[in-house]
Amino acid sequence: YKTFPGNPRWRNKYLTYRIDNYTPDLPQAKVDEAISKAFMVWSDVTPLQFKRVFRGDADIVVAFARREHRDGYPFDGRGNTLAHAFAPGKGLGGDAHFDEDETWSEYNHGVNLFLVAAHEFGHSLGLAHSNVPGALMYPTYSYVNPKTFRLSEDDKRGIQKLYGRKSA
Amino acid sequence: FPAQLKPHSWNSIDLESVKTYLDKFFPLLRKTDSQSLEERIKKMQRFFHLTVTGTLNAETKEIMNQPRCGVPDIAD
Repeated sequence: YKTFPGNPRWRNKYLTYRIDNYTPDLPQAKVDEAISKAFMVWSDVTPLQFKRVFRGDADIVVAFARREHRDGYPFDGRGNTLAHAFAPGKGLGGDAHFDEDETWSEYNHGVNLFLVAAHEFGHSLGLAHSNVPGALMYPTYSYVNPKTFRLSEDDKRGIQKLYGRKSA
Repeated sequence: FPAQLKPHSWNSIDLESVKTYLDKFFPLLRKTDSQSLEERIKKMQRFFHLTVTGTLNAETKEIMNQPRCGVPDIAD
């Protein structure tokens, strides 16, 4: 696992997130569920807790966008880059953006939103890319069944290095 | 010796795409950094546990074509 230079992380264990907009590819309830489950991947193994807010400031803002979307890192149409996120910090820090030119899906046809969101939230919490194949923080996308998804030990060590273990 | 690999022996599209990929995901951290394209490809091949050749071979192209996250692989 790797963290970002300077090990940026959130000082507060209670983090807020806001879903800024939705993809037409999925029912809104399915997007809400995928995002909530993606956060649970990390809250299940650390003291972190995530609360959704519907307006105002949020530590992590989730948004769907295409091409240039005012953060200086334009998306590139269908395929290639699927999403990106920013390391913990103010403003854009922690925010996760998903390329609306992909076809987002609940299963394996298209790009699985839960898997990509869980990866991007790893960045939102301070993890950089891992070069361990099979790790959630490995840079390239590969589908696994969300129902049988397990966080790798490499990812678990990384996030617990930043935030500690979940108390029993 | 060693003889420098002549990039022009790749077609220009390959060359352009590999430079774009390396600039995006394995950026030179300082403008003053100067690394040959071969060295930069080797760094990428090491990261992805590929055979380290410094050339744009099939398995390297395959990785470059996979859908992926937009955050660089070198955490800067």
